[in-house]
Amino acid sequence: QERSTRSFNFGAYHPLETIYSWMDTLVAQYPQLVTKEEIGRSYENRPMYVLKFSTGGTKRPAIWIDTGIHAREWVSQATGVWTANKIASEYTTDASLTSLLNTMDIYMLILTNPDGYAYTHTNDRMWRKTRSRTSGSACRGVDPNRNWDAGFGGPGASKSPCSDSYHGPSAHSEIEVKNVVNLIKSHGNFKSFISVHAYSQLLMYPYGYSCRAVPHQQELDSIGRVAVEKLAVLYGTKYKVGSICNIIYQASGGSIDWSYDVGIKYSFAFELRDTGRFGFILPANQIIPTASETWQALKYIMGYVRDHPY
Amino acid sequence: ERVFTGDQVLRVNVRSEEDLQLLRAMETQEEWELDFWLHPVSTELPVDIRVPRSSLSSVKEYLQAHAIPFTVVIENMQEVLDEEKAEMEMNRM
Repeated sequence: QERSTRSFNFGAYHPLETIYSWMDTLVAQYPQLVTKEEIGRSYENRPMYVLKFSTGGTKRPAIWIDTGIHAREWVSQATGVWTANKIASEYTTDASLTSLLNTMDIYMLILTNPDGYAYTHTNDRMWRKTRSRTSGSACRGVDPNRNWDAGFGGPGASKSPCSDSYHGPSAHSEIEVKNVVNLIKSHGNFKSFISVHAYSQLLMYPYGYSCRAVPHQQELDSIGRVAVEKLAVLYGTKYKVGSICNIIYQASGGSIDWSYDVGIKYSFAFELRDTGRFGFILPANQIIPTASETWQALKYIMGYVRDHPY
Repeated sequence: ERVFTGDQVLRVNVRSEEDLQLLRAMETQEEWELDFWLHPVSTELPVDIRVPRSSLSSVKEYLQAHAIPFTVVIENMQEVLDEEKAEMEMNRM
């Protein structure tokens, strides 16, 4: 077992068990700041853990970050691990992060699709979906980012269980999605919802299920544009900014559309590197640069959320 | 464990609406078992497709027949995955 977060290799891809074990190390190292909470179990009965970063209080305004809802997008889970460590280790030394954590909590779900992630390590490196069974079909899995109650079953999602973008039998049918929905609803005070995917370098805001502008489109767009400027400072990585529908394609049942529609104004989705040269098999030596640049954007968004309460 | 020996990833830089339509038609060809990493959505974004070895010749012929230029970004996916796996094993040691 990893004995210290200092001996953990953040520049490597790790299996699920190693990441879960590392979470315990992080909690042990920063017990005043970090707790690990089980929010439920996956379809294959794996625990789903969120890391909660909190300096006290109850149900403070909070920021949600999830990584790896699509199993094969490995750099996003790896970025989640690096980011969690960054948050823990820079509290009290980074002024902006410290002031944020003095008033708000951060929740991080690093393995949002644990069954899918385990499956990418053991059976099919290119697996994207959950591993749930669909009655009457030999094909398994639902695209968990088409399964949210936001234009569910509309354009940009497939009704075929064999498709990689299968929306599932009903909204929130996937227990992995339902677990997050339950937590967000029962908490009731999330102010920002950030979902981290890979690849193709985009920073997006709602909607995906519709191409009409959301009421806060201008504000979200300007936040996004500054965030990607901050991100580009480190390595010049270029991001596009816009609504899901306008800069990728119409896609219904997505998580940030749901979060926005339940009142979480600052809802964003990242598509991290790369440019298409490696796709979902981004070399491990790019994990830390990817995570470092993403952190610049995340910090800006989180600071903005802190400074603009609603 | 699923292997990807000979699978390639092709990148298509879309030039026109006509290209887009032709690429969208490829999405419906189920027997090719294509895995679209980037879907054909606009002329501003490239399209990346993981093509199984068994469909490579058909897909390339289709693209060439319609004069749609493409490049191969990953020659053999399994080689890249083997490198990734070896690196992970080294890290674990």
